[in-house]
Order: sequence, then C-alpha cells, then structure tokens
Amino acid sequence: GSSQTSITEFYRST
Amino acid sequence: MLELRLVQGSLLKKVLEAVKDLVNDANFDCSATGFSLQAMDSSHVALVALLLRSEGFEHYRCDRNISMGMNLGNMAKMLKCAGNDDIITLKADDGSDVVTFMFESPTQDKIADFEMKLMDIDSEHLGIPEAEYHAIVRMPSSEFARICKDLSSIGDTVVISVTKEGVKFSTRGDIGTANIVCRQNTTVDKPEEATVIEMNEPVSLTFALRYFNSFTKATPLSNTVTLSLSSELPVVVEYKIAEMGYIRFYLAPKIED
Repeated sequence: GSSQTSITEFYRST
Repeated sequence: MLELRLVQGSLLKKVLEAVKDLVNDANFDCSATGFSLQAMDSSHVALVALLLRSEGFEHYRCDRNISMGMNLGNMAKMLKCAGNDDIITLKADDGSDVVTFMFESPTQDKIADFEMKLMDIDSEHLGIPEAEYHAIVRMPSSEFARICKDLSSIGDTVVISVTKEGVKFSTRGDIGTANIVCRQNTTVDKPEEATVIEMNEPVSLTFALRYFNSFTKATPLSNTVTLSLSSELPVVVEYKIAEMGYIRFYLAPKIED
C-alpha cells in the first residue's frame, strides 16, 4: 500500500 | 477602502467553482500586486494558490494590504447570482466585517448588491520556494480532466510517469488496470491542443485521484493545464487565467510503505 504525505512536510510556514 | 472592478465577472464565478469543494474557509489577501488566496484542504494534503493581478482589473483600489476571511461555499452562492456577462465589483471599507459584491449587467439596466459577512480565519501561510522540476507537461485541460475522470472509475490512485516517449497515467483497482499514454504532439492546428513535454529526468509519482478530480473543476478557466513533476516534491497543477494570473494546486505524492 501507499501512504499520503501532508503538504506541510514539504513547505514551511512563513 | 477596497474596490475591485472585474469586467469579466465570470472569471471570479469560475474561480469559486474551482476551489469551493477543496477548501471551506480561506483568507483572500489584497495588496498592490493583486487579489490572492492561499489555502490548504482540511486534511493538509493539497494546497491551492490563486493570483488575480491588479492590472487585470478595470479598476483596482486597495489603500492598504488587507486579508478577508470568507466561507467559500457562501461566496460561491453569492457569485452564482451574478450573470455570466455581468461586471463584478468587490467593495470593503477599512475595518468592516462585511464585503459587498456588486453585479452590473453589461447594459447597466440591472444592478445588484450582495453583502456577505467576513470571518476570522486562522490560516497558515506556507512559503513555496522556486524549484527545478524533473518534468513539465502541458496538455489540453479537457484531456487531463477526461483522463482523471476515466481512471477514477477503475482505481483510487494514479501513477504519472514521464519518459522521452510521453506521459503515462496508470491506475489499478479491483476490476483491473488502465494505462493512458499521451505522446508529445506539437503538430496540431491550435497551440492549446498540443501536448508538450519538457523532461530533464524521467519521473514517476503516485497521487490520489480524488484530489486531481477536484483540481479539474478549474478546467473552465483555461484551455491548457501544466503539470510540474519532481520526485519527492508535490506536483503543481497549474491553470493560467488569461491576462490575470493563475490558479495552482499543489498535491503531495503518495509514498510506498
């Protein structure tokens, strides 16, 4: 199976 | 004081139809640059970024940067009341907790005012750095929408693979498998019908089709869509909004366990 990563793992809060 | 007059009001109607199912509440930011929005879906898997540049408005007055929290479902309900040919003007006074949408018919014989309550929204703003992508695919937006719809009747995820041969969309489900290959095709009559592949490196990534089908609600905004792909980066699905800006969707890939 595969798991969904969150967008916040790639981009940081400004 | 904020006053934005958009002659092609249908653009704003289409923008709302494109984002309202993905995001419930969002802050619209208004500055000298333009009218923009950045928001994530409730599960923080996808992100949408919209920009309508100030030059694209017939009249654009924004005395100071403001952020207006809106429920996108309610905003879509109000904009649905505007005719497709109507001129739409957004107005807000400094410190006001309402925004007014004014709809003018092209012949100026019908003028409507809709006032909507603003909301306080705590939203996280993410910095999206410029990135080099392994592959960029531009194709007709209707073709991309068709592929996403067709594949979602077979499986839940799509593997997008870009090679020199073309771009392949694959899925598998309980009933079987499906593969759709689109080859580069630049010898078409109209440039918007072309499929153009710029590839630096082959790339293959897996994504949830449910999100792609949501992104394709932006299809009426542009004849073409651009997919920017890199391993270990979210895909960027971009619809250019003629003369005004863009709507971009970012989706994190699925990782094999």
